[in-house]
Parts: sequence; C-alpha cells; structure tokens
Amino acid sequence: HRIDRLEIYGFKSFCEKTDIVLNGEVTAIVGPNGCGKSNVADAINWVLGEQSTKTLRAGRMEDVIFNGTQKRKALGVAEVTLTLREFANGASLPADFPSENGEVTVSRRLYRSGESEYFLNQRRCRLKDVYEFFEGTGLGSTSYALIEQGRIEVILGSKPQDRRALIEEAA
Amino acid sequence: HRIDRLEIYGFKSFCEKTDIVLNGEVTAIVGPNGCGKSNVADAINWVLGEQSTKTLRAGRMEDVIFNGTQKRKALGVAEVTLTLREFANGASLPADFPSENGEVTVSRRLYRSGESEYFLNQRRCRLKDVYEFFEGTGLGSTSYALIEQGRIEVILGSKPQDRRALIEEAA
Amino acid sequence: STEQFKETFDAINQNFKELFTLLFGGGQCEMRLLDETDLLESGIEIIAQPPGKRLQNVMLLSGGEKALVALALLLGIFKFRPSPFCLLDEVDAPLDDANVSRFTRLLGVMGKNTQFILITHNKKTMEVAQYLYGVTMQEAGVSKIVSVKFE
Amino acid sequence: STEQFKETFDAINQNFKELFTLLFGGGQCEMRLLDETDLLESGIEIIAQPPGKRLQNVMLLSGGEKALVALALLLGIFKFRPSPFCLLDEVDAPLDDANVSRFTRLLGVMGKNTQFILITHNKKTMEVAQYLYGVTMQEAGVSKIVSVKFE
Ligand SMILES: Nc1ncnc2c1ncn2[C@@H]1O[C@H](COP(=O)(O)OP(=O)(O)OP(=O)(O)O)[C@@H](O)[C@H]1O
Ligand SMILES: Nc1ncnc2c1ncn2[C@@H]1O[C@H](COP(=O)(O)OP(=O)(O)OP(=O)(O)O)[C@@H](O)[C@H]1O
Ligand SMILES: [Mg+2]
Ligand SMILES: [Mg+2]
Repeated sequence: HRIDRLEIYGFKSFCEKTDIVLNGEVTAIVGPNGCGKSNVADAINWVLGEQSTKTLRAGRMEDVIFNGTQKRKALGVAEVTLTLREFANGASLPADFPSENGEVTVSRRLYRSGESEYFLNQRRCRLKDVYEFFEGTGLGSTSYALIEQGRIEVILGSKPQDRRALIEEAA
Repeated sequence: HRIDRLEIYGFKSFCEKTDIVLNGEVTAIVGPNGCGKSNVADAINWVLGEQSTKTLRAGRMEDVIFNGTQKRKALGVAEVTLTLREFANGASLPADFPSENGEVTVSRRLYRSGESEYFLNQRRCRLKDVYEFFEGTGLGSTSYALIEQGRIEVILGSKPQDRRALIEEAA
Repeated sequence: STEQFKETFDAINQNFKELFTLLFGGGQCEMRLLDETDLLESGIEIIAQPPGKRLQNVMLLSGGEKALVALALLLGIFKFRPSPFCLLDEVDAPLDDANVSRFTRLLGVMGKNTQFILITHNKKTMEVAQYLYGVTMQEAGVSKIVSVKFE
Repeated sequence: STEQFKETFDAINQNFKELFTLLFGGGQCEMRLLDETDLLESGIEIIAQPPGKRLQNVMLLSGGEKALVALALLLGIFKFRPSPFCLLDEVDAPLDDANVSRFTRLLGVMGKNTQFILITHNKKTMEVAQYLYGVTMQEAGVSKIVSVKFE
C-alpha cells in the first residue's frame, strides 16, 4: 500500500483546509522555524491513532485543535484525513467499509467537547476498526516509521536499559 | 582580560602540536563531522580546570590523552596552554608567577600514569593557584561561558526543578 | 520470551551494522549485551568505529557521528518492522555535506520499497525529493502549504 | 538564601526577556515560579509568545523556536555572570536563515565586551567571524587546524 495524500483542517496551526499529495518516493517539507512542518508530522501520527499527548507536543489532546491567534478565533474541531492507495488485498477491510478504486480513507476528528470520531471510507467507525485495518496494512507499527524532531539527538544518550526497551518494544 | 591563544598537544585528536589565535571579537571554528571542533572546546574547558569526565565526553580522565589510531601509537601525555592578554590589574596573580608584557599563560598537563601538573607563566603551581587566579579574572565562572554541543536542545525540556537548579547555581 | 528478544536483537543488529557501513562509507559498529548470560534483563551498549578511527563506546563520538549511528539504529529497527512510509523530521541537522550525501544515497536505495517524507532545512536533501512542499506562515500563526516542485 | 535566589531569578529574567525580544524580533517571554509563595523550593516554568502567536508553555513551540528561547536563557545567565569570552558549539543548527541573521546580529551587539568562539556548520554564521579556522582530518583520527581567514 502507499500513502497517497493528507488533508488537514483545524489541526494545530492549520486553521485553513490544507491538502498535501504524498505519493512520491521522496517528499520534502521545508520552511522557516515555527511555520508548521512538524505539525504535519503530528497530523500523520494523530490520524494513525496516536494517543500520547507528549508525543504530539500537546498539554491535553484538546490542544491539537487550532486555538486561535491575535487575529483569528479558535476553531471547535480538528480533522485529519489520510488517503491510501493500491489497496490490492482488501482482506483486512471489513465489508461495512467498501473501498472504491482501490483507495481507502482514514479520518479522525476531535471536538472541543472532547468527543472523538473515526471514519473509514467516510463511514463512521470505532477506533478499534481503525487499528484492525492498520494491522493488516503494516501501518500498525508506525511507531518505528515516524522519527520525530530531536529523537536522533537523544536516542543514544539513553541508558543501557532504555536501549534494551527499544529492542524489546520491537520484539 | 582577553583570551589570546590556545596551544593543544596530545589532547584527544590533536596528536600534533596545534596553535590557535583566539583574540578576535568573533572566531569561527568549522570543518566536517568528527574532525575535532568540539575537541577544541573540550581543550578550553579542560585547561580552565574542568574535572567532570562526563562534560569532557570521556570515560576516565585518561581518555583525553591521544589514544592512537590505526597508524599512530597513543601518546603518553596531554597538554593544553591558554594565553591571556591585557592583564591590566595584576592583583590576583601572586608574585611567584611574574607576568611579562601583560601576558599570562595557564597550562595543564596529564600523564597516562594519572599524574597532573599545572603551570602559571611556565612555573609549576597547584590547581588551587589556577582557581584563585581565575576568580580574579572572571574566568572562574566559565561554566556559563561554554555552551556545549547538544545543550540547547535539552535545556528547556528539563523539569521545573532542573530549571530551578540552573538559576540556583548562578545565584 | 528471551528467545524472541535474542532473535529481534540479532536481526536489528544485522540491519544496524549494514546501515552503519553504508552511512559511514566504511568502518564497523555493534550493539552488545552488557551481560551475555542474562538475556532477560541485560542492558545494551553500542560501540562504533568510523573508518580509520579506533573502536570505542558510541558516547565518545562527535555530534555528527552520533547522529549517523542513531540513524543507522532507528532505520535498522524500521527495516525489521517496516511500514509503507517513513517520516524523518530534521535528522540531517547535525550532518556535514559529505554525510548528507551518504544519507540521501541511502534514501535512494531504501526508497524502492518505502515512501520517505523528509522535513528538512538542508538544500542537498531537498534536491533528492520528487515533491517539495513549502510551509509558510505569512499570517502569524496560520500555516499554509505551497507545492514548490513536481517531477 | 531565598533573597539571593529571588534577586538572581529577577536579574536573569530581565536579561532573558530582553534577549528573547532581540532574537525573535518582537514577542515576549517570561520565567515564572510555579509557586510564588515557596521561594525555597518552587520549580520554574517558561512561557513564550513569538511575534503574532499566542502565549503558551515553551514546550509547545517548534524546534527552532525552542532553540532560540534556550539561547536567550543561557545568554541571559551568561550576562549575569559574565566571562571575557563565550563559546557556542553548534547552537545555530536548528535555526532557519532569518533566525541565524538575528543570532549573528545579537553577537555583534554583545561582541563589544565579549570574545565569541563559535563552532558551526552554517555559512551565514561564518561570514560574521574575523578569524575562521578550519579543522581537518586528512589523516583519519588526526586533527589539524588551518586558518582560513584573517581580517
Ligand atoms: N493548537 C494550535 N493552534 C495554533 N497554533 C498551534 C497549535 N499547536 C501548535 N501551534 C503552533 O505551531 C507552531 C509550531 O509549528 P511546528 O512545530 O510545526 O514548526 P516547524 O515548522 O517544525 O519549525 P522548526 O523548523 O522550528 O522545527 C508553534 O508556533 C505553535 O505555537
Ligand atoms: N583521546 C582521543 N584520542 C584520539 N581521538 C579522540 C580522542 N578522544 C576523542 N577522539 C576523537 O575525536 C573525534 C570527535 O571529535 P569532535 O567531537 O571534536 O568532532 P566535531 O568536529 O565536533 O564533529 P561534529 O561536527 O560531528 O560535532 C571522535 O572521532 C573521537 O574518536
Ligand atoms: Mg519542527
Ligand atoms: Mg562537535
């Protein structure tokens, strides 16, 4: 399977609906400090089911919703949609979420009330369904696929037991 | 007072005697990864009396002596000399270490046996004399003057109590 | 189980060693169990030898050398548990030009089976991307994305 | 003593705020005691507002923004306990071009009283140095220094 594109709306500094095509072999994201590049990484992590606020650089999960600037009011909901392609083996996608033209979309929404919603191919589903789907596509283990900013600097300085934990987690 | 120059011989990757003039307003040290730039910073830290092997990126203090390569044998002694200039107020320099032309040299030597030697103006002295001299020149508090590689990345991530310790240390 | 740990450890170690040699253009490295007899609890140390230098504990290497070793390890774990994509956020920040070239060459090799998403400030890294997105904040606090390059 | 701590805290905070505004070209920041009534033990939090953005805990800022805040804090402590020189090892690594320019402009201001020694890979930083030393390792493991520029 391949990642095809990412849509971000209301997530962190992306208060305007934003589309990024990601299906190249190598895609580079560039720009000045603080402009939102790592927020794109957080959006991918989040739509794939990340639940740790620390990893998402947030105090509480609600902090990932656009919280306003001096000129703009805060938004009430954050939504990220990931589209996957070339979904050859449809085995891991339940019949309730039919896919057209080999494309699968996964969406996650968070309201300020704290309520979360998940969608597969635009049909409402449970977080459990999203996880099961990912297990089938190899996206379940994306904890090794996202190397966040600053991780390279600290991964070796860890103690012998921390390094062991790294290996144990992958086992 | 001003830093004038640094001489490094047998310290870490500097197995050949090396001279660096440092009396400009801004001096830049550049070069590829692993070529020895941070080792220059360690040399300055060391000659100013640093005793923590962790800060010097060494296992034991003996590790700062050039330990050989596939082509060269290890050396038996490391020596670093710092020259200071414009030593207007000679008050903090004891009479036993007369300074000529307003210049003061501070040297530190370490032998593989573990024996250390310290010198002020090329005369053997105790570590205590070096510290007392530095107190007078404002070089005693160089812990705030050396911002080592990687420190910027971790200083804020520290817990509220670590940040307090930062301030307490300077108090 | 200790068998599973040992198998995982050995597989990742193999990837780690191969990636190290690719990223350093030579040399060798290894993860070692501090206590070979205690598979259940033993911590792990890492030793490395950049080309022409001595074998020593990884903590004694330079900033850029450590970053390269860390990258070899994290990508070694990724190869053991692969995903369709891999996102790297500013991993090239401490690297000099020669090492950035080795890094991008490695991406070219791995890119046959993996989509890479790179966040970077480095011009040499940008050059190997097929798609280039610029994120801007013309209006303070509001991110917008502009696609800069298509191939 | 708690008096001495409070005086130190206030003096460093003042330096910190001024340096932040210089490095960010605006905005504001502050160190705050988590418990104002407990001068003996209270931890410290840091809040910051880059120009045009919201005031928030510094841990929510971007990598480059955090580096700039950290630099403002460390230099703020340095100004409180000054030395004839200040050595900065690759502090500019996470900064974009605009922030490197603000950094070098700050060095120009502070350089009147302080000798700066900068270890860097950044070309814009190199441009403001009067002396430029290249460290090389033509022979593996053996450092040599070449002076590249004199003014
Ligand atoms: N919920 C939110 N609402 C609005 N803005 C937010 C929100 N969460 C984070 N931000 C802002 O996003 C910015 C951080 O963006 P990001 O970490 O993506 O920067 P970056 O492009 O990676 O920069 P760098 O190159 O410095 O790493 C911060 O200024 C932060 O204030
Ligand atoms: N006692 C020693 N004898 C010989 N070589 C040593 C000794 N101690 C350290 N080294 C070598 O010095 C090198 C590190 O140099 P240094 O940290 O100064 O690099 P650097 O120029 O700062 O690189 P970077 O840009 O990656 O930070 C390492 O390769 C290490 O093996
Ligand atoms: Mg970032
Ligand atoms: Mg270095």
